Amino acid sequence: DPDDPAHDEL
Amino acid sequence: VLLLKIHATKNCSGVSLKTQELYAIVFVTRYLDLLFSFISLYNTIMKLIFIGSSACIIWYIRFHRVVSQTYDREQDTFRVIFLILPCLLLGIFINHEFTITEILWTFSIYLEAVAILPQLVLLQRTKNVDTLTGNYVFLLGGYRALYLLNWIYRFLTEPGYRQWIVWISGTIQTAIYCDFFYYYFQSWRRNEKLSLPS
Repeated sequence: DPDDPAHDEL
Repeated sequence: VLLLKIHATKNCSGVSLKTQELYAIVFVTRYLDLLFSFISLYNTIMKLIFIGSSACIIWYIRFHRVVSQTYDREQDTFRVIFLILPCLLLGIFINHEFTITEILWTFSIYLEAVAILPQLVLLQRTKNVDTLTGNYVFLLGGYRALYLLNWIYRFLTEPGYRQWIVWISGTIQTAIYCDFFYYYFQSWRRNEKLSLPS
């Protein structure tokens, strides 16, 4: 789901 | 940079404890996912460094026998509750998913955008800003500014990559530094000590 961004940034 | 400066000079004048405590809140509430998700070794190590270094800095300013004497207690008076509370409310109402971890993560994104404000106010009150402290604020702002490039790159190369909450907050965060960047470069060009106009 593109509206559910993976929190892969710091 | 800041931890090394404090450790080496045993001096924290011009450093805002309020900003460091806000960052500690930001890192702890954002990196709760250390407990239940793994992204990469780099990601995990950096999260631990961010939490650990801000905890160390807070310890130095609050409890170190020598360093704590140099803290500008009377100048560092920003009322952080006026930042924390609105960010918490914003996190509760504008988020991707109404769960505790997601609300705390979103809160940390909002809080990070404004966490530098007590430090900037303190710098403005400090007549001669320590070079290392100036460099620390510059590097912190520069680091976030580079994210803007990273987001553009990822938007262009990763299909479906977008994250409006992070983008808007990060843009505001970088904008808050603009004034500081201007005076930082001016003092650099003129080879003078940094001082912000009041």
